[in-house]
Amino acid sequence: SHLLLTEPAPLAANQDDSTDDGSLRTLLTLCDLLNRELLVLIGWAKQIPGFSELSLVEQMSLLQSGWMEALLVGVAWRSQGRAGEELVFAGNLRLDEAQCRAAGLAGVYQEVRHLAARYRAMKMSPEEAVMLKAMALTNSDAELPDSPDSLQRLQDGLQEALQDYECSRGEPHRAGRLLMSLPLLRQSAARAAEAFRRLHRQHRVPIHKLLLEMLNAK
Amino acid sequence: QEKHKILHKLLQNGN
Repeated sequence: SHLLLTEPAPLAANQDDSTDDGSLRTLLTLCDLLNRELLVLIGWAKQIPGFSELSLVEQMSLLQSGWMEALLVGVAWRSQGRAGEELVFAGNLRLDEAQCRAAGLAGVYQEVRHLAARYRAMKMSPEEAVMLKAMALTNSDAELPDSPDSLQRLQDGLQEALQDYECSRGEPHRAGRLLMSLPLLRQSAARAAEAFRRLHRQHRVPIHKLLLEMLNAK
Repeated sequence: QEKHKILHKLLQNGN
């Protein structure tokens, strides 16, 4: 319930109007949205119980490896609607397969739709969505130089909260089902990050400083 | 950390 309370209000996209090229405009609008979402996510991470007790190095490391996963939980969550064929990045930024392909994000479309279908099939609750976001963010495989005790405590606390929640609903097995969706999330995030790096390097799509820093962090 | 200036700053300054 603490995580639900601290869940930020959804952001709206600011339509880019710097170019006549439709798919570039979409991409620039998306990059601007992601950059702002990233900023909000960094603020939100500090609200995860135990996060602020980690060292600065640990906090940076978790965010650098988990930010795209955390953001994609939100995109997949919003994209579950009906049998929708769109990726809902924001209420006013919904991209179908053709638009994603034109923007160079065909692979991202496939994977995140897959993820959305999986969340939809298990009828993921808002509580589970925020838990998954927090867990994705704290489940880094990066090697951490500091003592791992506080991170372990943070992860244990989240797992316990998830177990408690599922047990209170009388469906304890859902905790495991939720965790089993994490590999697909990580794979989708890796593909998405790679797609944006490629668009930046090969196609010279301008990317905001914070977003670029995070894309190049690993 | 020099390479990750913005993130470093955001975390340190309490946003």
